[in-house]
Parts: sequence; C-alpha cells; structure tokens
Amino acid sequence: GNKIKAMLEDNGDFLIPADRVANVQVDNNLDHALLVLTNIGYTIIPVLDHHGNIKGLISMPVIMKAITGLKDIHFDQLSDLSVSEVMKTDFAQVEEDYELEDVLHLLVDNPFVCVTDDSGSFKGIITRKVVLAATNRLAHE
Amino acid sequence: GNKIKAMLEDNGDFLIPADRVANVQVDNNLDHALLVLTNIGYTIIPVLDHHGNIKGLISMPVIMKAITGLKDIHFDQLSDLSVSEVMKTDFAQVEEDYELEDVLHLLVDNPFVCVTDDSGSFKGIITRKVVLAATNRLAHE
Ligand SMILES: Nc1ncnc2c1ncn2[C@@H]1O[C@@H]2COP(=O)(O)O[C@H]3[C@@H](O)[C@H](n4cnc5c(N)ncnc54)O[C@@H]3COP(=O)(O)O[C@H]2[C@H]1O
Ligand SMILES: Nc1ncnc2c1ncn2[C@@H]1O[C@@H]2COP(=O)(O)O[C@H]3[C@@H](O)[C@H](n4cnc5c(N)ncnc54)O[C@@H]3COP(=O)(O)O[C@H]2[C@H]1O
Repeated sequence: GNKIKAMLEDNGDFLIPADRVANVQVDNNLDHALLVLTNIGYTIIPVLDHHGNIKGLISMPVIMKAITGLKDIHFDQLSDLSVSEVMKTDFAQVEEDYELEDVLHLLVDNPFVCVTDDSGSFKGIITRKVVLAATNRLAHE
Repeated sequence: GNKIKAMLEDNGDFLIPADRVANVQVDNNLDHALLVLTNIGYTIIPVLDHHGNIKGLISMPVIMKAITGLKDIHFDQLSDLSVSEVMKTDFAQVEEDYELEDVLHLLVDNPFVCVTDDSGSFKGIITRKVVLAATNRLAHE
C-alpha cells in the first residue's frame, strides 16, 4: 500500500519532456505521418496543434485502418487525408501536479500518459518503461 | 525487495496462453501480415513456424521499413517479401519455469515476454499490462 507508493515516489521524476517526444502536427497529411513513424521507430506518438496543445495520438494501425477497404489497401488516399481526420482523440492525460496513483492506474491500459499544464499545453509523457524500471529496482532491493 | 516480489508472486499466473495470442506464420507474405495487424489492432505479434515454435516478432514499423526507399514507399513489394525475411529475431523470451525477477527485468525494455517450454514450443506471452495491474493493486492496498 503506502510503502510501495512512497518507494515509487522516491524514484524521482518520471516525465519525458515535450522536446524529447516525437510528434506530428494536426494538419500534416498521412503519408508524412507514415514516414515519420517509419523512421523514428516509436509505435504511437502525440499529435500537437500550432499552439503546442496535444490534440490526439497517431500510430500506424490507425493510419492503415483509415486507408484499408474490404479487399485492398488504398495507398493513394495517404496524401488526401490529414492526421486530424484519423487520430485517436480519447487518450490518457494528467496535469503536471498529478497523483502517482492516477498515473499507475492509467498505465495499466495505456503505453504512456500525456502530461499537460493547467492551460492544456503539452509538457511531456510518462511511459510504462520508467515505472517498470522503478518497480524492477524495488524488487531487487 | 523480497516483500514486493512475494506480493507480485501472490498475484498468480501472468501468462496469456498461446491460443489467445494473435500470430502469423514464417512463410506468410507481408501483405497478409499487414492485413492481420491492421484488423487485430495489436502493435507487435509473434511469428511461428509450422511446429508451433516462435521464430520472431512482426510489427507494422518493421514491415514499412522493409518497403520504404529514400523518397517512396514501394507498396508493390508487399507481396514479394515473406515475414521470415523481415521479422525481428532478437526478442525477450523465458522458459515456463521462469523467475519473476527475470520477467520484470525484461519487461522494462519489451512490451511483452515470450514463454516457451524446454523444447522451444511457444506457450504464450506475459505482457506489461498484467504486471502493471498487479503493481497498481499493490499500491492501492
Ligand atoms: N528508441 C528506443 N530506445 C529504447 N527503447 C525503446 C526505443 N523504442 C522503443 N523502445 C522500447 O520499446 C517499448 C515500446 O516502444 P513503442 O514504440 O511500442 O511504444 C512507445 C512509444 O509509442 C511512446 N514513446 C516512448 N518514448 C517516446 C518519445 N521519446 N517520443 C514519442 N513517443 C515515445 O511510448 C510507448 C511506450 O514507451 P516505453 O519507453 O514504455 O516502452 C518502449 C521501450 O521500452
Ligand atoms: N484489444 C485490446 N483490449 C484491451 N487492451 C488492449 C487491446 N489492445 C491493446 N490494448 C492495450 O494497449 C496496450 C498496448 O497494446 P499494443 O498492441 O501496442 O501492444 C501489445 C501487443 O503488441 C502484444 N499483445 C498483447 N496481447 C496480445 C495478444 N492477445 N495477441 C498478440 N499480441 C498481444 O503485447 C503488447 C503489450 O500488451 P499490453 O496488454 O501490455 O498493453 C496493451 C493493452 O494495455
């Protein structure tokens, strides 16, 4: 209970700051997003607007679903559709003064949690990796 | 240390059995693998041979990298290449009598760990989700 929470909290700041998080813009089209995802190697990344607010998440499965018909993949639609039309808008997010318990709860079902300030500006992400690394250290003590 | 390990171990069996794990075969070609990944919604899945042994992992980024040139995506290559030619062969795996500490360690850097029997036959996977769910329960007790 509280002992574990205190130990996880001792492990310091879990945030990966926004400037180290790969992202795309809402008005990028899908072939740009596909090339970014192919080159950076991350599975799912945030979508920002021009004010630095997070608007959604984009991943290859979401892009492929948008251009796949019953029998065929319509690759020509990649340059017609924009990221904002297909991105996932229901995603895990907390504010900077988050409770660790809430983040732990959200990481059960999400690969990462987005962190914003109180006006919605994107501050970074907390990933499962950093929490698992802290749990791993605790188990070895 | 040991208290956490004992608590995690009390949480029972973490294995998702092989018959509930989406997979493709080594000799499938890439357009088949792409359609399977698009439809099932999992990011990265195991590749099995015809004896039920795990040979690698396949994901959309790996497929897209294999058909993307400097400027262009060569979608026509999807039917020419087989899964075994592009799959990731370096992946986390343990045997059925695994130590929880080893699985915790592997889950820091891998979304899941593959479990085999002593002759290499695929038994299932242990995902980050089930370990995070157990950690989450411990933090709330
Ligand atoms: N370049 C790299 N170097 C070292 N390890 C790597 C890596 N790429 C992937 N991994 C490992 O694989 C896990 C899954 O990555 P994935 O890209 O599917 O899923 C990632 C990705 O979608 C996203 N992510 C992580 N870091 C990111 C970043 N800097 N920018 C954008 N998205 C990021 O958060 C998800 C969870 O990340 P997490 O670190 O927990 O878990 C990562 C990490 O353990
Ligand atoms: N259909 C669904 N129902 C409920 N939740 C879902 C879901 N699809 C994805 N999720 C959630 O999203 C996380 C990341 O899924 P992803 O497909 O990127 O990454 C997955 C996927 O690549 C693979 N995986 C999980 N279950 C699988 C299965 N039955 N067959 C094949 N691969 C599986 O293991 C990775 C980690 O899975 P984990 O459960 O830790 O983490 C999952 C889970 O928390």
